[in-house]
Amino acid sequence: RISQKFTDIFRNISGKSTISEKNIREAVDEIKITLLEADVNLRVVRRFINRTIEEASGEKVLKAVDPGQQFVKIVYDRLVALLGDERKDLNLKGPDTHSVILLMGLQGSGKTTTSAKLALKLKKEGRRPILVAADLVRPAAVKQLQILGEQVGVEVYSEESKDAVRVVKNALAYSKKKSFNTIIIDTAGRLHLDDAMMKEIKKISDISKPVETLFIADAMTGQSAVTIAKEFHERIGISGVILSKFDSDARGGAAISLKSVTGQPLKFIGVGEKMEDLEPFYPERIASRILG
Amino acid sequence: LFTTEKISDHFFEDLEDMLIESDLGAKTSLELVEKLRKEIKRNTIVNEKEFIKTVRDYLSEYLIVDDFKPDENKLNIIMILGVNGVGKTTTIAKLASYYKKEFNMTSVLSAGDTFRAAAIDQLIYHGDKLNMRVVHQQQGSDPGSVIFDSIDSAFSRGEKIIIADTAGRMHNRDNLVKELKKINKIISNKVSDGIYKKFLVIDATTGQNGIRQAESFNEAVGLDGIIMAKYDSASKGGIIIPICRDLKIPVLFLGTGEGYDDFIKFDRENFLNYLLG
Ligand SMILES: Nc1nc2c(ncn2[C@@H]2O[C@H](COP(=O)(O)OP(=O)(O)OP(=O)(O)O)[C@@H](O)[C@H]2O)c(=O)[nH]1
Ligand SMILES: Nc1nc2c(ncn2[C@@H]2O[C@H](COP(=O)(O)OP(=O)(O)OP(=O)(O)O)[C@@H](O)[C@H]2O)c(=O)[nH]1
Ligand SMILES: [Mg+2]
Ligand SMILES: [Mg+2]
Repeated sequence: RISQKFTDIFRNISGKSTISEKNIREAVDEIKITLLEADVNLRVVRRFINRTIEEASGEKVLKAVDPGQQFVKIVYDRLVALLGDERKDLNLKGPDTHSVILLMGLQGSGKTTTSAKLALKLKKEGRRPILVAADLVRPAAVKQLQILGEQVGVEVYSEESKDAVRVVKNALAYSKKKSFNTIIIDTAGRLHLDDAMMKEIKKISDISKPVETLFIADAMTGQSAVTIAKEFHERIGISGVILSKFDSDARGGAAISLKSVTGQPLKFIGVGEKMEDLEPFYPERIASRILG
Repeated sequence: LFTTEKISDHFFEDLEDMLIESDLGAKTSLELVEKLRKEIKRNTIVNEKEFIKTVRDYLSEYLIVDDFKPDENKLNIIMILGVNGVGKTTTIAKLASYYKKEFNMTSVLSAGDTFRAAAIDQLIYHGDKLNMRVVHQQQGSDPGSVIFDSIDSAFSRGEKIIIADTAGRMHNRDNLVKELKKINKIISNKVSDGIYKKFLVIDATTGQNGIRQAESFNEAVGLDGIIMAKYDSASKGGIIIPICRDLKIPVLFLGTGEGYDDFIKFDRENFLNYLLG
């Protein structure tokens, strides 16, 4: 749809006349609205736009036979470049040592489901994963993980306890004894505004020394994605992002906000409730979805 | 006293930014700012105080707020629906607690999410804590049949309120929407002389997709109200504004945390105060 809008804006420009500043401005306004309606954060949109204008005012568009299409291409390419990252595989240590993957995020973002999905994926790849039920707050959270663990055939470490840090400590000791090489820790949903809960996850991170601290974010998150991710990144440190519920029809602009504010790679997307519904993150796919 | 020169473009830009960053959406924010520019041109706004008041008035007008008090003389069934993870199950517990505290009415909780792992356990936990009965079958059973049973058993025991949980579902999954329609039909047919309400739960951190959710579910089964959970997050929950304005569905409550008391009736003034900083 945005390519049609650009075609309309540049419709009356033939190969020999030049594109006016007005055309560029109109096109830029269209991108701005498209990105905002796709839930990309306003400040991120601004930065993106400013850099795009420079390129759009350049030779390529001005001399193009179809400036509208050229414009779309520039925007699309820039989004892909922004989203892309070579580090998008899980950064795990070798199979004869321990790798801890810590999952964190807001309430209901998909952590428990995603931790089981990751366990299944890693098991299929020949690793020996164990799931740690470190959400001791939500009713039936441990049971939920146990059921999912059973579904994917991965052991779940859990304890009758209210102390998540203690459970993680014991889980690490247990995992070493039993030679699991990948320890996936599911944690309670929390707000960055909750000091006690942020302290808890900081402690969990300190004692487990994860190779991956994954922020699980809901694909439908709006403008506040930036504030949230920034806090988690500054206080705990995010090594990667997983965007869940991408099977919704949310445009997923939060992906851009998250990447741009943390600088960390988007690793996977969740595309459903089943354990197989985890896919690698492809920037091209996300970029075209954001552009609608 | 200010004139159109005094209200700089900067002023409009700042307002537009604030509305967009509160998730009102680009379209709604721009429309509002355009309306204000026209008012300024017509000199109907003469000072800053009036400007702020006008913004508030417009936003207030967009909001539709309502209340629902169960009828003590009838069977009231409330179906709670929404996409995955927004806070439906927790909201049911809060709603049941609210009706107990405010009107001394006890609810029967219907475990209509027969799909997700430990969904039934989660609701049973709440039922225990609240001392309210939970009607459930085993995982994987037909949600329509659970709700059917809940209505029968509540009716035979003279219970007045049933709050039915449903599985989270994406509004763009046809088979899931079909299932919801089926459940809706079962309830409508069975509660012909009772009161039947359908409340959508949305997450306050949701962006523009919130409108899509409300629109699709409204089209599928018809919505009587919206409850916005997780209002205690960093989000201003501005998405409720285009939902109310465009779809004419009232907002009823806000969820402000994970406890039963973290539940308040939607208050227009407080909401706007917080939104406009
Ligand atoms: N459609 C869809 N649903 C998902 C996806 N990931 C998770 N869900 C669903 O989203 C809901 C919440 O998932 P959970 O895994 O419980 O989320 P959580 O982050 O662990 O929640 P808390 O522990 O309460 O913070 C459940 O209904 C899941 O089945 C996804 O990729 N697509
Ligand atoms: N901070 C905060 N968390 C909430 C609120 N409402 C619900 N939650 C949390 O959000 C998470 C998901 O809540 P649920 O009630 O399981 O959500 P749901 O819509 O039933 O999820 P599914 O059944 O999986 O689709 C839980 O961790 C809740 O404690 C709220 O108002 N504020
Ligand atoms: Mg969880
Ligand atoms: Mg639920």
